[in-house]
Amino acid sequence: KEKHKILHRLLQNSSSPVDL
Amino acid sequence: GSLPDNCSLHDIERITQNVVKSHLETCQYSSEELKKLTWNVYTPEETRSFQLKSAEWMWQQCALHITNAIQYVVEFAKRISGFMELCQNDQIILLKAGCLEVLLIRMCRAYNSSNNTMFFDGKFASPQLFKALGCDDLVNAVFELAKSLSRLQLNDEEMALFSAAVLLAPDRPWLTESQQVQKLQEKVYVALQHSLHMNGANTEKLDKMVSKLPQMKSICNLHVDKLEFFRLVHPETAYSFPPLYREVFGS
Repeated sequence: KEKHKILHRLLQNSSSPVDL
Repeated sequence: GSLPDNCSLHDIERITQNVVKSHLETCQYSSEELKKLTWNVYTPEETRSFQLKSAEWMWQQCALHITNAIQYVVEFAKRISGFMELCQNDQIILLKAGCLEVLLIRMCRAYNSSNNTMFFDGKFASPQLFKALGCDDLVNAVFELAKSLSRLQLNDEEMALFSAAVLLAPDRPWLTESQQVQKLQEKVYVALQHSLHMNGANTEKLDKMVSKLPQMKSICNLHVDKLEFFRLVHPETAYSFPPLYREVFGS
């Protein structure tokens, strides 16, 4: 998880560049 | 052709709608925006100034743009029915291995075959603009792929389904539930066949799409090779690349 924490975060959070 | 027994026409239409909607909602630029910008081409002077930039600066710029684009691909994946039901390990594996391939497919929307230019940082750029990167072979390979993909004139539906099929690749190393991924890919693939069939495209079109896969894989491998070489020569700059870029393409 540590190695891919940003991907994990992107996958977890509901906001996204598309919504921003 | 005949539908698999566990896949009704209704299923196919539902999958197609889901994947196309996910694709359209997560494209950085709409087709209309890109069309408007098509003739907004960098002048020779502007191209020259890019060419005179340092390798570090140019790599940084490209890493930033790729990182930004990857976030949209992650969002695309999340919206594909079934993807978020995969285990987290497999979600990460599929994205790490497939996001650049999906980007390469999406990139042909931003490619103008009449003058061999690609949308980059606000305007359309020729391959020569990227000279400072020091990897002309990679840049030319990307432009060549974009040229051959654009020749297929994929519509949004075909591009969306093709992207999803490429992303949902069950043969990625280290997948824990590859069978589940295979099931998803099979349904998307059937939807793609169905879409091509309904649009009167001949079977050759699907074969031509699939024939691009080795080219895409070799570009992805070349990208990693070039990045590793760049990292040896400019470790500080490579370390300052966006964390997501380092995470996805780091060794």
